Amino acid sequence: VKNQSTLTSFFKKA
Amino acid sequence: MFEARLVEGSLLKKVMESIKDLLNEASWDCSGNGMCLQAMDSSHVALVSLMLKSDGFENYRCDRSISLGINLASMSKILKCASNDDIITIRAEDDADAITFMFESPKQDRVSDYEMKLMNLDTEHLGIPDTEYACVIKMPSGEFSRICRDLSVLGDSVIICCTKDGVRFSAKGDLGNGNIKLAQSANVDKEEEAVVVDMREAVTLTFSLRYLNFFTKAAPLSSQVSLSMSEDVPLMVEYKINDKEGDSKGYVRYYLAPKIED
Repeated sequence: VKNQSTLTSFFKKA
Repeated sequence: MFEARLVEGSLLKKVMESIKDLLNEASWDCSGNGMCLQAMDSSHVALVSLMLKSDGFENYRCDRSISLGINLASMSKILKCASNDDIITIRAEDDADAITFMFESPKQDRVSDYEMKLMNLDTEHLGIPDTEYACVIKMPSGEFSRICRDLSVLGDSVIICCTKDGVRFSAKGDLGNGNIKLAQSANVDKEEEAVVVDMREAVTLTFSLRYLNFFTKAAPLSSQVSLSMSEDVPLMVEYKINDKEGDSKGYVRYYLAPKIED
């Protein structure tokens, strides 16, 4: 089963 | 003072339609370069990054950089009051608490203006690294919309598998499964009808169809869409904003976090 990841785990706050 | 006049006003109407279902509110960051907007959806799964270049407007004046906090549903409703062939001018005074939209008919015999309140938004921006993607797929935007719509019949997710032979989109669910394979176009007369795969490495990723269907709302902006993918990084879906003459006025980019094994 695959789960939805979020963008904040890939992109850092600018 | 900020003022931007767009003769092909329908482009701004289409831009709003491409983001209003995904985002509730966002800031337009206006500078000498143009109008930019970056915002995530409320669940932080998808991000919109859009750019309207200053030289894409017939008149563009931005005395100092300003951030205009906008309720996007409200702006979309107001822009629906503009006819498709209207010229649209956006205006905001420095430190204003409102923005004005002016719509002029092509013959200038009907002029309307609407003032909308601005919002104070605490916006956080994400730094999106420049990425060399393993696969970049270009295809007709209508084809991508159809694939996302058709596969939604079967399941919530699509597996996109890109190899040198082409691209396969797959979905499965309680009622069964479906696959759509697109081959690279050998030779096409019209560039906008081509499927082109630029692949350095094969990639297979899984994404939510619900979000992809939101992204396809941008299809009226561009005859082509590009999907950029690398293993275990967010997908980038880009629609270029071109005017009737085909000149670039900017882009709408969507980023979507993949579905991954725990």
